[in-house]
Amino acid sequence: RFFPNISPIPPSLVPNVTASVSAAWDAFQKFGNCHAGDKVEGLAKLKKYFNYFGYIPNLPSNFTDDFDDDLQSALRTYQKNFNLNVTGELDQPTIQHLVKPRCGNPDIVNGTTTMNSGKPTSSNTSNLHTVAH
Amino acid sequence: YSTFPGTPVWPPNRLDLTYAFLPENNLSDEAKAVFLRAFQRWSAATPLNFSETTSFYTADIKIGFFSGDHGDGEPFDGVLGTLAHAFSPPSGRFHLDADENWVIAGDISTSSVTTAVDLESVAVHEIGHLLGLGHSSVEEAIMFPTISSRTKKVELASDDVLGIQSLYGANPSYNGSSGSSTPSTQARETSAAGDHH
Repeated sequence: RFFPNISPIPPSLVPNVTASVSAAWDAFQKFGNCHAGDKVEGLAKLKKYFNYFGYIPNLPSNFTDDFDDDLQSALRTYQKNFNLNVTGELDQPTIQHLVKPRCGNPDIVNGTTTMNSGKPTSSNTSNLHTVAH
Repeated sequence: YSTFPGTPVWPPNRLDLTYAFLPENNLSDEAKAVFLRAFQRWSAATPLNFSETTSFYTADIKIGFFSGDHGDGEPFDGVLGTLAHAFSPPSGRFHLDADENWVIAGDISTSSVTTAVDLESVAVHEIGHLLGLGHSSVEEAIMFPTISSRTKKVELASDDVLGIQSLYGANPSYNGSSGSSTPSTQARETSAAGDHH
């Protein structure tokens, strides 16, 4: 559907469109503040999301709804890549970012990334140390 | 910025690239012009040139709008979610989700439609992939993976320019502003308009 500008968008589309926003990833909204050890219905879909974009490298035959180590690791990497606080939890800032529209290309290809999570941190780079006198 | 594993690029003897639209999409000239502007933003910064051809199957870059499963193993998911995807060089495949509410002109920030997506913004991003760039963590960069609806982001950031010039070198006439260094025809139009004013 193409719209040459905003005004010609048929008003009848608006309510339908609003309803369909939830069709893609809006279900992630219900995972607010769940963390490692939890089991929440639908987390398997979130794992598939992370698998699709390269954060969980191997596709298990059957994703579970457990908040396991794989999911926590994926969350940490995702949060680092998107400049979020690295909590390893499904906090609100992370969820708000997860539901944003995005490019379908993976962030991590073949397990490697040069986004933030692939960059060295200040703790493992050589720094110039100075002492005040 | 990042590149794909192995850093694939278009070879030095293929810097003049052709692009074509899937004939079945029957795009309007106005929609095609959006892609032209997107290509110009990258050619302004690099030695790459892009020209449209009507021969879809021989074009270097093949642009198509598809719904759902379209045969490449990466099905689209309807309104929002994933908007588009593109393949690394020299594949040239550039696919967009036909179910999105693509806006091709006007001030998208004033839209009352919450799912309106700016086509040029997405096109500039995907062309970055077609040329060999991966995703960036720099939020201002075109190659940042997410874009909010009703948002326009089309200017290359310094991170994008550094990335693409690391792959292809710089356009000698590039002046650091992707919006003002488009090809000479546009520069002449600007000049003529200024004279008239």
